Amino acid sequence: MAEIGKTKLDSGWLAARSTDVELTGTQLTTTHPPTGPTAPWMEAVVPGTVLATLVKNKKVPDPFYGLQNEAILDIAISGREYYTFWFFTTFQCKLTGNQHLDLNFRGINYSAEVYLNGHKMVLPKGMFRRHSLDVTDILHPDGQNLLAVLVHPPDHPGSIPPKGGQGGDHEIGKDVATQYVEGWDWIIPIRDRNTGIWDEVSVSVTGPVKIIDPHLVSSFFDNYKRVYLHATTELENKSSSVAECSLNIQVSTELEGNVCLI
Amino acid sequence: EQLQTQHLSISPRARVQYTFPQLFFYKPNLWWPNGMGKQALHHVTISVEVKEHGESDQWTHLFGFRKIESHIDNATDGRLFKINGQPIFIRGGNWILSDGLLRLSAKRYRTDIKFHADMNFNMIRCWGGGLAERPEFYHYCDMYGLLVWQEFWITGDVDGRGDPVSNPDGPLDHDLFMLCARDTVKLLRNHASLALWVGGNEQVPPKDINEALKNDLQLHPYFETPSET
Repeated sequence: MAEIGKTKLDSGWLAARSTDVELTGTQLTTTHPPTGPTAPWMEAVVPGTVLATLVKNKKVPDPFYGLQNEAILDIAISGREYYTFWFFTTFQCKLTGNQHLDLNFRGINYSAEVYLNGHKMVLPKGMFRRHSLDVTDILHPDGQNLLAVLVHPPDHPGSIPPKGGQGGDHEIGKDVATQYVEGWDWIIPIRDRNTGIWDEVSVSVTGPVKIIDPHLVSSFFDNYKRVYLHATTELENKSSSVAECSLNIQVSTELEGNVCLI
Repeated sequence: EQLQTQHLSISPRARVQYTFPQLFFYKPNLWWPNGMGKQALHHVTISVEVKEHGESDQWTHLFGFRKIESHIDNATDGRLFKINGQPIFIRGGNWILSDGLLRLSAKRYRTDIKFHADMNFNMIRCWGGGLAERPEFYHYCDMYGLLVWQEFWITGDVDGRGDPVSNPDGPLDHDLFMLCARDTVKLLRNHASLALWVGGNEQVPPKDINEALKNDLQLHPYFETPSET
Protein backbone atom coordinates (compact mmCIF):
# COMPACT_ATOMS: atom_id res chain seq x y z
CA MET A 1 0.00 0.00 0.00
CA ALA A 2 1.52 3.35 -1.04
CA GLU A 3 1.80 5.83 1.84
CA ILE A 4 -0.82 8.59 1.91
CA GLY A 5 0.66 12.03 1.18
CA LYS A 6 2.77 14.10 -1.19
CA THR A 7 6.13 13.19 -2.72
CA LYS A 8 8.09 15.89 -4.53
CA LEU A 9 9.64 15.02 -7.89
CA ASP A 10 12.69 17.30 -7.65
CA SER A 11 15.60 15.11 -8.67
CA GLY A 12 16.77 12.99 -11.57
CA TRP A 13 15.19 15.20 -14.24
CA LEU A 14 16.67 15.39 -17.76
CA ALA A 15 16.07 18.10 -20.37
CA ALA A 16 16.59 18.52 -24.10
CA ARG A 17 15.80 21.19 -26.66
CA SER A 18 12.64 20.12 -28.47
CA THR A 19 14.20 20.71 -31.90
CA ASP A 20 16.98 18.25 -31.02
CA VAL A 21 14.59 15.40 -30.15
CA GLU A 22 13.05 13.45 -33.03
CA LEU A 23 10.88 11.25 -30.81
CA THR A 24 7.30 11.91 -29.72
CA GLY A 25 6.18 12.15 -26.12
CA THR A 26 4.51 8.79 -26.48
CA GLN A 27 7.77 7.17 -27.63
CA LEU A 28 9.77 8.93 -24.90
CA THR A 29 7.47 7.48 -22.24
CA THR A 30 7.14 3.98 -23.65
CA THR A 31 9.66 2.48 -26.07
CA HIS A 32 12.45 5.10 -26.25
CA PRO A 33 12.99 6.79 -22.88
CA PRO A 34 16.26 8.76 -22.57
CA THR A 35 18.81 6.69 -20.67
CA GLY A 36 20.79 9.51 -19.08
CA PRO A 37 22.46 12.91 -19.60
CA THR A 38 23.86 12.09 -23.02
CA ALA A 39 23.36 14.56 -25.85
CA PRO A 40 20.90 16.00 -26.59
CA TRP A 41 19.76 15.25 -23.03
CA MET A 42 21.29 17.02 -20.02
CA GLU A 43 20.68 17.17 -16.29
CA ALA A 44 17.76 19.53 -15.65
CA VAL A 45 17.00 22.04 -12.88
CA VAL A 46 13.42 21.30 -11.75
CA PRO A 47 11.89 23.35 -10.33
CA GLY A 48 13.65 26.01 -12.38
CA THR A 49 13.73 27.46 -15.88
CA VAL A 50 15.19 26.41 -19.22
CA LEU A 51 17.94 28.99 -18.78
CA ALA A 52 18.76 27.66 -15.30
CA THR A 53 19.26 24.22 -16.87
CA LEU A 54 21.44 25.64 -19.67
CA VAL A 55 23.55 27.61 -17.16
CA LYS A 56 23.94 24.55 -14.92
CA ASN A 57 25.20 22.53 -17.91
CA LYS A 58 27.43 25.41 -19.05
CA LYS A 59 25.67 25.55 -22.41
CA VAL A 60 25.48 29.32 -21.90
CA PRO A 61 27.49 31.62 -19.64
CA ASP A 62 25.96 32.77 -16.36
CA PRO A 63 23.93 35.86 -17.41
CA PHE A 64 24.49 37.58 -14.06
CA TYR A 65 28.24 38.07 -14.52
CA GLY A 66 29.62 41.02 -16.48
CA LEU A 67 28.04 41.39 -19.92
CA GLN A 68 27.63 37.65 -20.42
CA ASN A 69 23.89 38.02 -20.95
CA GLU A 70 24.77 39.59 -24.28
CA ALA A 71 26.21 36.23 -25.36
CA ILE A 72 22.92 34.42 -24.83
CA LEU A 73 20.47 34.29 -27.74
CA ASP A 74 17.29 36.18 -26.95
CA ILE A 75 14.02 34.40 -27.66
CA ALA A 76 12.96 37.31 -29.89
CA ILE A 77 15.81 36.40 -32.25
CA SER A 78 15.87 32.62 -31.82
CA GLY A 79 12.11 32.08 -31.92
CA ARG A 80 10.01 30.25 -29.33
CA GLU A 81 11.06 26.75 -30.50
CA TYR A 82 14.63 27.42 -29.36
CA TYR A 83 13.42 27.64 -25.74
CA THR A 84 10.73 24.97 -26.06
CA PHE A 85 12.17 22.12 -24.01
CA TRP A 86 11.45 18.52 -23.06
CA PHE A 87 11.79 17.58 -19.40
CA PHE A 88 11.89 13.88 -18.48
CA THR A 89 11.92 11.86 -15.28
CA THR A 90 10.73 8.58 -13.80
CA PHE A 91 8.99 7.83 -10.51
CA GLN A 92 8.05 4.74 -8.58
CA CYS A 93 4.52 4.23 -7.33
CA LYS A 94 2.43 1.13 -6.65
CA LEU A 95 -1.12 1.74 -5.50
CA THR A 96 -3.37 -0.82 -3.88
CA GLY A 97 -7.13 -1.20 -3.55
CA ASN A 98 -9.01 2.06 -3.59
CA GLN A 99 -5.98 4.39 -3.69
CA HIS A 100 -5.59 7.25 -6.18
CA LEU A 101 -2.60 9.21 -7.47
CA ASP A 102 -2.52 12.87 -8.56
CA LEU A 103 0.36 14.41 -10.54
CA ASN A 104 0.67 18.06 -9.46
CA PHE A 105 2.44 21.01 -11.09
CA ARG A 106 2.42 24.14 -8.90
CA GLY A 107 3.72 26.40 -11.69
CA ILE A 108 4.41 26.01 -15.42
CA ASN A 109 5.55 28.94 -17.57
CA TYR A 110 3.74 29.11 -19.89
CA SER A 111 1.95 25.97 -21.19
CA ALA A 112 2.87 22.30 -21.55
CA GLU A 113 1.98 18.85 -22.78
CA VAL A 114 2.44 16.01 -20.31
CA TYR A 115 3.10 12.40 -21.35
CA LEU A 116 2.90 9.65 -18.75
CA ASN A 117 3.50 6.07 -19.83
CA GLY A 118 2.42 7.00 -23.36
CA HIS A 119 -0.70 8.95 -22.40
CA LYS A 120 -0.90 12.63 -23.35
CA MET A 121 -2.46 15.40 -21.22
CA VAL A 122 -2.42 19.17 -21.81
CA LEU A 123 -1.51 21.81 -19.20
CA PRO A 124 -3.29 24.99 -20.36
CA LYS A 125 -1.63 28.42 -20.53
CA GLY A 126 -0.94 30.63 -17.52
CA MET A 127 2.12 31.02 -15.32
CA PHE A 128 0.28 31.43 -12.03
CA ARG A 129 -2.04 28.44 -11.86
CA ARG A 130 -1.68 24.97 -10.43
CA HIS A 131 -2.38 21.79 -12.37
CA SER A 132 -3.47 18.51 -10.79
CA LEU A 133 -3.94 15.42 -12.98
CA ASP A 134 -5.55 12.19 -11.72
CA VAL A 135 -3.20 9.61 -13.25
CA THR A 136 -4.44 6.59 -11.28
CA ASP A 137 -5.60 4.68 -14.33
CA ILE A 138 -2.43 5.18 -16.42
CA LEU A 139 0.19 4.09 -13.91
CA HIS A 140 2.47 1.25 -14.85
CA PRO A 141 1.52 -2.07 -13.21
CA ASP A 142 5.15 -2.68 -12.29
CA GLY A 143 5.28 0.68 -10.49
CA GLN A 144 7.97 2.26 -12.68
CA ASN A 145 6.47 5.31 -14.42
CA LEU A 146 7.93 7.43 -17.24
CA LEU A 147 7.04 11.14 -17.33
CA ALA A 148 7.87 13.64 -20.09
CA VAL A 149 6.78 17.30 -20.17
CA LEU A 150 7.09 19.55 -23.23
CA VAL A 151 7.14 23.14 -21.98
CA HIS A 152 6.33 26.07 -24.29
CA PRO A 153 7.41 29.71 -23.63
CA PRO A 154 4.91 32.54 -23.17
CA ASP A 155 2.86 33.30 -26.31
CA HIS A 156 4.13 36.91 -26.49
CA PRO A 157 7.81 36.93 -25.46
CA GLY A 158 8.28 40.32 -27.13
CA SER A 159 11.58 41.83 -28.22
CA ILE A 160 14.00 44.16 -26.50
CA PRO A 161 14.33 47.65 -28.11
CA PRO A 162 17.94 48.77 -28.57
CA LYS A 163 17.47 51.30 -25.77
CA GLY A 164 16.08 48.62 -23.40
CA GLY A 165 13.63 50.25 -21.03
CA GLN A 166 11.01 49.09 -18.56
CA GLY A 167 9.50 45.87 -19.84
CA GLY A 168 11.03 45.98 -23.33
CA ASP A 169 8.30 46.35 -25.95
CA HIS A 170 5.66 45.34 -23.34
CA GLU A 171 4.43 42.38 -25.43
CA ILE A 172 4.79 40.06 -22.42
CA GLY A 173 1.91 42.01 -20.87
CA LYS A 174 -0.46 40.28 -23.28
CA ASP A 175 0.11 37.03 -21.35
CA VAL A 176 -0.59 36.22 -17.69
CA ALA A 177 3.03 35.88 -16.74
CA THR A 178 5.74 37.74 -14.85
CA GLN A 179 6.55 40.99 -16.63
CA TYR A 180 10.10 41.81 -15.49
CA VAL A 181 11.51 39.22 -17.92
CA GLU A 182 11.82 41.68 -20.83
CA GLY A 183 14.18 43.68 -18.63
CA TRP A 184 13.67 46.68 -16.37
CA ASP A 185 15.84 49.51 -15.07
CA TRP A 186 17.19 47.09 -12.46
CA ILE A 187 17.57 43.85 -14.42
CA ILE A 188 18.72 42.58 -17.80
CA PRO A 189 16.26 40.87 -20.16
CA ILE A 190 15.84 37.17 -19.31
CA ARG A 191 16.54 35.42 -22.61
CA ASP A 192 14.03 32.54 -22.14
CA ARG A 193 11.41 34.79 -20.39
CA ASN A 194 11.55 32.33 -17.42
CA THR A 195 10.12 29.44 -19.48
CA GLY A 196 10.05 26.17 -17.59
CA ILE A 197 8.69 23.99 -14.81
CA TRP A 198 9.31 26.88 -12.46
CA ASP A 199 7.66 25.53 -9.32
CA GLU A 200 7.18 22.29 -7.41
CA VAL A 201 6.22 19.01 -9.10
CA SER A 202 4.75 16.32 -6.87
CA VAL A 203 2.67 13.18 -6.78
CA SER A 204 0.12 12.73 -4.03
CA VAL A 205 -1.43 9.45 -2.92
CA THR A 206 -4.93 9.53 -1.46
CA GLY A 207 -7.62 7.05 -0.65
CA PRO A 208 -11.04 7.43 -2.25
CA VAL A 209 -11.61 10.90 -0.76
CA LYS A 210 -9.27 13.84 -1.37
CA ILE A 211 -9.01 17.09 0.62
CA ILE A 212 -8.81 20.18 -1.63
CA ASP A 213 -7.75 23.74 -0.69
CA PRO A 214 -8.96 24.10 2.91
CA HIS A 215 -9.65 27.70 3.99
CA LEU A 216 -8.96 28.79 7.58
CA VAL A 217 -10.38 32.03 9.00
CA SER A 218 -10.30 33.32 12.56
CA SER A 219 -12.78 35.71 14.18
CA PHE A 220 -12.21 37.64 17.40
CA PHE A 221 -14.46 38.87 20.23
CA ASP A 222 -14.17 40.30 23.75
CA ASN A 223 -10.96 42.07 22.95
CA TYR A 224 -9.27 38.97 21.49
CA LYS A 225 -10.11 36.75 24.46
CA ARG A 226 -12.82 34.80 22.65
CA VAL A 227 -11.51 33.48 19.33
CA TYR A 228 -13.09 31.16 16.79
CA LEU A 229 -11.46 29.16 14.01
CA HIS A 230 -13.65 28.58 10.96
CA ALA A 231 -12.51 25.86 8.54
CA THR A 232 -13.99 25.09 5.15
CA THR A 233 -12.64 22.53 2.72
CA GLU A 234 -13.55 20.92 -0.54
CA LEU A 235 -13.70 17.13 -0.63
CA GLU A 236 -13.77 14.92 -3.69
CA ASN A 237 -14.97 11.32 -3.69
CA LYS A 238 -13.05 9.73 -6.55
CA SER A 239 -14.59 6.33 -6.07
CA SER A 240 -17.73 4.89 -7.63
CA SER A 241 -19.44 4.22 -4.31
CA VAL A 242 -20.73 6.39 -1.49
CA ALA A 243 -17.95 7.34 0.92
CA GLU A 244 -18.84 7.30 4.63
CA CYS A 245 -16.29 9.75 6.02
CA SER A 246 -14.94 10.80 9.38
CA LEU A 247 -13.53 14.28 9.01
CA ASN A 248 -11.11 15.42 11.73
CA ILE A 249 -9.67 18.80 12.50
CA GLN A 250 -6.96 19.08 15.12
CA VAL A 251 -5.26 22.22 16.37
CA SER A 252 -2.12 21.97 18.43
CA THR A 253 0.23 24.63 19.57
CA GLU A 254 3.95 24.35 19.89
CA LEU A 255 5.10 25.19 23.42
CA GLU A 256 8.70 26.19 23.98
CA GLY A 257 11.08 23.69 22.46
CA ASN A 258 9.50 20.64 20.93
CA VAL A 259 6.71 20.06 23.42
CA CYS A 260 3.31 19.99 21.71
CA LEU A 261 0.01 20.62 23.52
CA ILE A 262 -2.99 18.94 21.90
CA GLU B 1 -5.91 22.42 22.05
CA GLN B 2 -8.81 21.31 19.91
CA LEU B 3 -9.89 18.12 18.23
CA GLN B 4 -13.19 17.69 16.44
CA THR B 5 -14.62 14.89 14.33
CA GLN B 6 -17.55 15.17 11.95
CA HIS B 7 -19.21 12.48 9.88
CA LEU B 8 -20.49 12.91 6.36
CA SER B 9 -21.38 10.85 3.31
CA ILE B 10 -20.13 11.83 -0.11
CA SER B 11 -21.81 10.51 -3.22
CA PRO B 12 -19.77 8.68 -5.83
CA ARG B 13 -17.55 10.95 -7.98
CA ALA B 14 -18.94 14.01 -6.15
CA ARG B 15 -17.02 17.11 -5.10
CA VAL B 16 -18.49 18.88 -2.08
CA GLN B 17 -17.64 21.83 0.14
CA TYR B 18 -17.77 21.25 3.90
CA THR B 19 -17.53 23.74 6.77
CA PHE B 20 -16.66 22.53 10.25
CA PRO B 21 -18.57 23.93 13.22
CA GLN B 22 -16.40 26.78 14.46
CA LEU B 23 -13.75 25.90 17.05
CA PHE B 24 -13.60 28.04 20.20
CA PHE B 25 -10.32 29.16 21.77
CA TYR B 26 -9.94 31.18 24.95
CA LYS B 27 -7.10 33.71 24.74
CA PRO B 28 -4.99 31.75 22.25
CA ASN B 29 -1.47 32.99 21.59
CA LEU B 30 -1.83 35.55 18.81
CA TRP B 31 0.44 36.04 15.79
CA TRP B 32 2.21 39.41 15.78
CA PRO B 33 4.41 41.07 13.16
CA ASN B 34 8.15 41.50 13.72
CA GLY B 35 8.76 43.89 16.58
CA MET B 36 5.27 43.71 18.06
CA GLY B 37 5.30 40.33 19.74
CA LYS B 38 5.72 36.64 19.06
CA GLN B 39 4.75 34.91 15.84
CA ALA B 40 2.65 32.23 17.54
CA LEU B 41 1.71 29.53 15.03
CA HIS B 42 -0.62 26.60 15.55
CA HIS B 43 -0.47 23.24 13.76
CA VAL B 44 -3.82 22.70 12.07
CA THR B 45 -4.38 19.22 10.69
CA ILE B 46 -7.40 18.21 8.66
CA SER B 47 -7.71 14.50 7.87
CA VAL B 48 -10.37 12.28 6.35
CA GLU B 49 -10.93 8.60 7.02
CA VAL B 50 -13.24 6.52 4.88
CA LYS B 51 -15.16 3.56 6.25
CA GLU B 52 -13.68 0.23 5.14
CA HIS B 53 -10.65 2.01 3.75
CA GLY B 54 -8.95 3.89 6.57
CA GLU B 55 -7.07 7.15 6.26
CA SER B 56 -7.71 8.73 2.87
CA ASP B 57 -6.03 12.14 2.92
CA GLN B 58 -4.42 14.64 5.28
CA TRP B 59 -3.59 18.33 5.12
CA THR B 60 -1.56 20.37 7.59
CA HIS B 61 -0.79 24.06 7.92
CA LEU B 62 0.91 26.37 10.41
CA PHE B 63 -1.82 28.88 11.22
CA GLY B 64 -1.57 32.20 13.06
CA PHE B 65 -4.51 33.77 14.91
CA ARG B 66 -4.37 37.44 13.93
CA LYS B 67 -6.64 40.18 12.68
CA ILE B 68 -5.25 42.53 10.02
CA GLU B 69 -7.18 45.69 9.19
CA SER B 70 -6.22 48.58 6.96
CA HIS B 71 -7.87 51.69 5.59
CA ILE B 72 -6.92 54.89 3.79
CA ASP B 73 -6.36 57.67 6.29
CA ASN B 74 -8.16 60.82 5.16
CA ALA B 75 -5.58 63.11 6.75
CA THR B 76 -2.54 61.64 5.01
CA ASP B 77 -4.17 59.69 2.17
CA GLY B 78 -1.86 56.87 3.27
CA ARG B 79 -2.94 53.38 4.22
CA LEU B 80 -3.01 52.72 7.97
CA PHE B 81 -2.70 49.18 9.27
CA LYS B 82 -3.86 47.62 12.53
CA ILE B 83 -2.85 44.20 13.78
CA ASN B 84 -5.03 42.61 16.45
CA GLY B 85 -6.50 46.05 17.04
CA GLN B 86 -3.10 47.71 17.54
CA PRO B 87 -1.90 50.36 15.08
CA ILE B 88 1.46 49.52 13.50
CA PHE B 89 4.05 51.75 11.83
CA ILE B 90 4.94 49.98 8.60
CA ARG B 91 8.64 49.60 7.90
CA GLY B 92 8.79 47.79 4.61
CA GLY B 93 10.92 46.89 1.65
CA ASN B 94 10.38 46.07 -2.00
CA TRP B 95 10.69 42.49 -3.19
CA ILE B 96 10.95 41.41 -6.78
CA LEU B 97 12.08 37.83 -6.69
CA SER B 98 14.69 35.54 -5.25
CA ASP B 99 16.53 34.65 -8.48
CA GLY B 100 16.20 35.66 -12.14
CA LEU B 101 16.39 32.03 -13.26
CA LEU B 102 13.71 31.05 -10.67
CA ARG B 103 16.12 28.81 -8.76
CA LEU B 104 13.86 29.26 -5.75
CA SER B 105 14.82 27.41 -2.59
CA ALA B 106 13.46 27.33 0.95
CA LYS B 107 17.00 27.92 2.21
CA ARG B 108 17.36 31.07 0.10
CA TYR B 109 13.92 32.32 1.11
CA ARG B 110 14.75 31.76 4.79
CA THR B 111 17.99 33.70 4.49
CA ASP B 112 16.46 36.57 2.52
CA ILE B 113 13.44 36.91 4.78
CA LYS B 114 15.34 36.58 8.05
CA PHE B 115 17.59 39.36 6.70
CA HIS B 116 14.54 41.61 6.32
CA ALA B 117 13.45 40.79 9.88
CA ASP B 118 16.95 41.51 11.15
CA MET B 119 16.75 44.88 9.39
CA ASN B 120 13.76 45.52 11.65
CA PHE B 121 11.29 45.47 8.75
CA ASN B 122 7.72 44.36 9.34
CA MET B 123 6.43 44.30 5.74
CA ILE B 124 7.61 43.07 2.32
CA ARG B 125 5.90 44.33 -0.83
CA CYS B 126 5.87 41.83 -3.70
CA TRP B 127 6.04 43.97 -6.86
CA GLY B 128 3.49 43.32 -9.62
CA GLY B 129 6.15 42.75 -12.31
CA GLY B 130 7.61 39.84 -10.34
CA LEU B 131 5.87 36.74 -9.03
CA ALA B 132 2.97 35.78 -6.87
CA GLU B 133 5.37 34.51 -4.26
CA ARG B 134 5.47 30.89 -3.29
CA PRO B 135 4.25 29.09 -0.13
CA GLU B 136 7.84 28.73 1.06
CA PHE B 137 8.24 32.54 0.90
CA TYR B 138 5.08 33.01 2.95
CA HIS B 139 6.07 30.29 5.41
CA TYR B 140 9.17 32.21 6.41
CA CYS B 141 7.25 35.49 6.49
CA ASP B 142 4.88 33.74 8.92
CA MET B 143 7.86 32.56 10.96
CA TYR B 144 9.68 35.91 11.09
CA GLY B 145 6.67 38.23 11.26
CA LEU B 146 6.96 39.96 7.88
CA LEU B 147 3.57 41.15 6.65
CA VAL B 148 3.18 40.68 2.88
CA TRP B 149 1.68 43.12 0.36
CA GLN B 150 1.15 40.93 -2.72
CA GLU B 151 0.47 42.52 -6.09
CA PHE B 152 -1.13 40.83 -9.07
CA TRP B 153 0.53 40.81 -12.48
CA ILE B 154 -0.15 44.37 -13.72
CA THR B 155 2.46 47.14 -13.96
CA GLY B 156 2.03 50.73 -15.09
CA ASP B 157 4.94 50.49 -17.52
CA VAL B 158 3.61 47.47 -19.40
CA ASP B 159 -0.11 48.03 -18.94
CA GLY B 160 -1.09 51.40 -20.30
CA ARG B 161 1.28 53.95 -18.77
CA GLY B 162 4.64 53.07 -20.25
CA ASP B 163 6.67 54.31 -23.18
CA PRO B 164 5.37 53.25 -25.68
CA VAL B 165 1.86 53.14 -24.21
CA SER B 166 0.78 49.49 -24.60
CA ASN B 167 -1.76 46.98 -23.35
CA PRO B 168 -4.19 49.64 -22.09
CA ASP B 169 -6.64 46.81 -21.46
CA GLY B 170 -4.11 44.54 -19.74
CA PRO B 171 -3.56 40.94 -20.84
CA LEU B 172 -5.46 39.53 -23.82
CA ASP B 173 -7.29 36.87 -21.79
CA HIS B 174 -9.06 38.35 -18.76
CA ASP B 175 -10.67 35.04 -17.86
CA LEU B 176 -7.22 33.44 -17.71
CA PHE B 177 -6.02 36.31 -15.49
CA MET B 178 -8.93 35.72 -13.09
CA LEU B 179 -8.42 31.95 -13.15
CA CYS B 180 -4.77 32.45 -12.19
CA ALA B 181 -5.69 35.05 -9.56
CA ARG B 182 -8.31 32.81 -7.93
CA ASP B 183 -5.97 29.83 -7.90
CA THR B 184 -3.19 31.96 -6.42
CA VAL B 185 -5.51 33.20 -3.65
CA LYS B 186 -6.40 29.59 -2.79
CA LEU B 187 -2.70 28.71 -2.70
CA LEU B 188 -1.73 31.54 -0.31
CA ARG B 189 -4.81 32.62 1.67
CA ASN B 190 -4.11 30.68 4.89
CA HIS B 191 -0.80 32.39 5.65
CA ALA B 192 -0.79 34.69 8.70
CA SER B 193 1.64 37.08 7.00
CA LEU B 194 -0.60 37.78 3.98
CA ALA B 195 -1.78 41.30 4.74
CA LEU B 196 -2.92 42.90 1.49
CA TRP B 197 -3.76 41.95 -2.10
CA VAL B 198 -3.06 44.78 -4.54
CA GLY B 199 -4.28 44.93 -8.16
CA GLY B 200 -0.96 46.01 -9.66
CA ASN B 201 2.01 48.33 -9.54
CA GLU B 202 1.31 52.00 -10.34
CA GLN B 203 -1.75 51.00 -12.31
CA VAL B 204 -5.31 49.94 -11.68
CA PRO B 205 -6.11 46.69 -13.49
CA PRO B 206 -8.66 46.84 -16.32
CA LYS B 207 -12.12 47.61 -14.94
CA ASP B 208 -13.60 44.11 -15.27
CA ILE B 209 -10.56 42.49 -13.66
CA ASN B 210 -10.45 45.08 -10.87
CA GLU B 211 -14.14 44.65 -10.07
CA ALA B 212 -13.81 40.85 -10.06
CA LEU B 213 -10.78 40.99 -7.77
CA LYS B 214 -12.50 43.40 -5.37
CA ASN B 215 -15.60 41.26 -5.35
CA ASP B 216 -13.77 37.99 -4.77
CA LEU B 217 -11.42 39.38 -2.15
CA GLN B 218 -13.81 41.30 0.07
CA LEU B 219 -14.02 39.90 3.58
CA HIS B 220 -17.08 37.65 3.86
CA PRO B 221 -19.83 39.58 5.75
CA TYR B 222 -19.95 36.72 8.24
CA PHE B 223 -16.51 37.75 9.50
CA GLU B 224 -17.20 41.49 9.55
CA THR B 225 -17.63 41.41 13.32
CA PRO B 226 -16.34 44.06 15.71
CA SER B 227 -13.75 42.64 18.07
CA GLU B 228 -15.55 44.27 20.99
CA THR B 229 -17.99 42.15 23.00
